[in-house]
Amino acid sequence: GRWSLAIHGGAGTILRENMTSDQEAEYEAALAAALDAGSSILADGGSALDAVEAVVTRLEDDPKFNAGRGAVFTWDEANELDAAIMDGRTREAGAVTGVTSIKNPILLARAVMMDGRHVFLSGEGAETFANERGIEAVDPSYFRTEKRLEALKRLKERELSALDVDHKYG
Amino acid sequence: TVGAVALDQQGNLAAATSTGGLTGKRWGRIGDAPIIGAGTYADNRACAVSATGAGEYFIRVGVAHEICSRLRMLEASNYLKFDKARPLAAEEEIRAMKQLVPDAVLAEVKELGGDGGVILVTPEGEALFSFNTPGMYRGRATSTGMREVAIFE
Repeated sequence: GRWSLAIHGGAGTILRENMTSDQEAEYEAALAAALDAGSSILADGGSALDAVEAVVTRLEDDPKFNAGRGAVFTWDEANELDAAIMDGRTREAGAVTGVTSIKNPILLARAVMMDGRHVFLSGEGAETFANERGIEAVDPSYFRTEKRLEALKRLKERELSALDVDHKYG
Repeated sequence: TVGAVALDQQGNLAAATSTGGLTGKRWGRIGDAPIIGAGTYADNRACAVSATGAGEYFIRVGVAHEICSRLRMLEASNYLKFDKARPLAAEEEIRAMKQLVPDAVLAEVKELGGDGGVILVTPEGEALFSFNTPGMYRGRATSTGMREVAIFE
C-alpha cells in the first residue's frame, strides 16, 4: 500500500551562519526521529490521523521547537498554546487556542474533533473540556525554557511600541 | 510551529499543527493559531495541508483551504470527461502543476506582506513543501523509499 508523510518544525529567518554544525545536527536528528515515528505507523498500516498525532506530540515534547514544551512567551510571560487537527476522510476537525496547562495540545484538539459538537475551543473552557476527557495537564512551568524567556526580554528591551510588538508574525 | 500531514494505506489524509504562537503577543491574540482552513486542512478529494508563518496573513488568504480547493479543481479540470476537446495532461505535467499550487498561494501571502511555509500530501502520495522564508525545518518520507530532512533552502 502507498503511504506518504511530510512534517515541519516551523519556518522563518533560519540562517546557516547563525547555527553551529552541532545545532544543525540536533535539529535534523529531532526531525528524523519525528519522521520515523510517523512513518512506522503508516508502514504498519496505521491511520493518517495516528501518524500526524505521533509526529506532532513528539515535536511538542521537544524544547527546540515552538510548540508545547519550549513554546515562546506572551508579553505577560505566559506560554499559550494552540493546535488543530483534521480528518480528510470525513472533514471532521478540532482546534484549541490559548491553553496553558495541556501537555500535548494536539491531543486536546483531537478530543475536540472526536467529541463532534464543536470545532474550536479556547482558553479556560478548553482546559475544562480537557479535564473532563482526561487529557494530561501539567504545571505551566513545564513549558518554560530560558532560551524563549531571553527572546522575550530582548524584545521588551528594544522598547517597542504596542503596535510594533503586535506586528503580523506568528 | 510544528505540523504533519499524512496519507495512509487506506487512502485517507490527515493534517495536524501545533504552536506556541508569537513572542510577545498581547490582548488575547489568537490570529497566529492554526485555524482550520487557514493553517490546517485535510480533504481526501484534494490534499492535507499544515502551515507555519504569519498567521494573520494565512487567515486572510485562507491558505490551507485555498490550496486544497485549487488542487481539487485541477484534478477536476483534467479528469472530467465531458470536455472531450481538451486533452488530458500527462502525469508528469499534472505533478508539476501540483507544485505550482502551493507556490502560487504562498506568493499571494507574500504579496500581502506575510511569509511562511506549507507542507502537503496528495491522494496520489506526493509529499510537497513550499516556503518563502530563508529556511524551514522539514522532512518527508514515502512508501517509495524517499526519506529526507532539511532546514535550509
